[in-house]
Amino acid sequence: DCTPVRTGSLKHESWPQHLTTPGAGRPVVRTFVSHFGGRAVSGHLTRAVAPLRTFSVLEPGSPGGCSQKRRATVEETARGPACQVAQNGGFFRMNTGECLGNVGDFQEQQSTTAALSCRPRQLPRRGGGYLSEEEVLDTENPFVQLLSGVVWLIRNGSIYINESQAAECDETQETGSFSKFVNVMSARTAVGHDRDGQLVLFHADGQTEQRGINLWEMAEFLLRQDVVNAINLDGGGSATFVLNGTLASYPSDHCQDNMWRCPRHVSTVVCVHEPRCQPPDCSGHGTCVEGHCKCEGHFWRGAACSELDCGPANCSGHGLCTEAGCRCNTGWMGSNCSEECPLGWYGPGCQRPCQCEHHCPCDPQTGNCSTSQVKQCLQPSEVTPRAGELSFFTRTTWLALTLTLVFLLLLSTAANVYLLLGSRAERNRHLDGDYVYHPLQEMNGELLATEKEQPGNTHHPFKD
Amino acid sequence: IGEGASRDDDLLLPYPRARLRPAR
Repeated sequence: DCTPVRTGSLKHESWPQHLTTPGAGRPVVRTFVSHFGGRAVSGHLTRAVAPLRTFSVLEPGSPGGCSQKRRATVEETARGPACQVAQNGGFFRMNTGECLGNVGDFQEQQSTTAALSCRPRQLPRRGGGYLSEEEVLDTENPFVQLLSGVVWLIRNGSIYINESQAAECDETQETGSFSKFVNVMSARTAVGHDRDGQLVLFHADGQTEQRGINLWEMAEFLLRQDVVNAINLDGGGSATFVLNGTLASYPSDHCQDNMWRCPRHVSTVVCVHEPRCQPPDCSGHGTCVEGHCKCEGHFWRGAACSELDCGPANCSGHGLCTEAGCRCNTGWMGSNCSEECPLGWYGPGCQRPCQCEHHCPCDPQTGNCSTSQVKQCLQPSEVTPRAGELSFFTRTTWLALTLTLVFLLLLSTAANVYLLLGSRAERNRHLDGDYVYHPLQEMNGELLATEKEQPGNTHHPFKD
Repeated sequence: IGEGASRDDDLLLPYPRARLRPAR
């Protein structure tokens, strides 16, 4: 806002993030010892994919740390969210600990009094860049993470340090401190992205005016690493690199015992972690596995487990899809609420029996006994007796029929027994008493000589 | 590791400590 920047009024750059297959999201950390102006400088370069899921700006210590103007070491802040890689983040007021710029999960505006002057770099859903005043004060803005830096090192693939200095207006130029800040060697950190849309974190060890690199050397190094946009973050004694929760750099601040070096208590922290889900709790209806929501139950669906899906029939329009499936309107039942209550039942889930006289069915929704809907419900007088008669008749008939059959059975049994006994007696008669000898007769009827002589030879019907 | 607080003695500040920059 002091001088028109090289690219006209545009105050931000956007770049699509690197989308990767699930599980391939672990950050790549490189360690270097490079020579800058004949000086050996050690540091780390980290690349992270899918930054919307794997990158967060953390408040000091724990959420809410900024509003309490807290400060904590990077290790302490990085422990909770299990950062795989963490570095100090935005600038802060040394005397008050007040964060400069917005921090944390950017739900609502934090105190951003110095945000504009600290040239915050955002990570909105779309890309990153400088904030305009209206964007900072926008209550509903597209930014998911916001981080404040000072000096836009590389813009759209070109070094942008001069333009950044020019944009700092003249009061900064007067003190000369800004120019020293740019050109002095020291420990440095930066954040940006490369041409593949991966997030890039840079850290170099050093000590102001004794070791390390200046902003020009850092920008050149990053350009060689294919970085397209980058801003400078806090350096000097604040520069800290933590790998898997453990300090992995050489801080330049002295401890109380100045024989040793101690990591500074800083404000915000940049953190690369396992892919988070959006939202991290999967809307409370699932678990986050490698950055993707695994929805619980059978009916929660969608990337955030925030949609209920009861199938294409969608409860047939007679019910509401809930996490337990279709909850049918009164009068309807079935897994898809496609069945009306059976005759004689009504109400929610068809659980209530109709209370109509004469067993008339009722309205499945209300239970009203309006027989107008029921054709086959008969009148009381003709029905009950007839039904009774019917049942009575049926009962008597069955009884008579049964008795008749029993009688016939007994009769036939008696007859059979009688005949059986009769025949046996007859046979016995023939089989008891003397045996009578009947010689065989000639076939032609001639009597044998013996037979002619036999006395009292009665003619028997039996021919033996 | 219990290294205790640092002395904050390696300061690298873009703006002079004295002057609060007004939000523009």
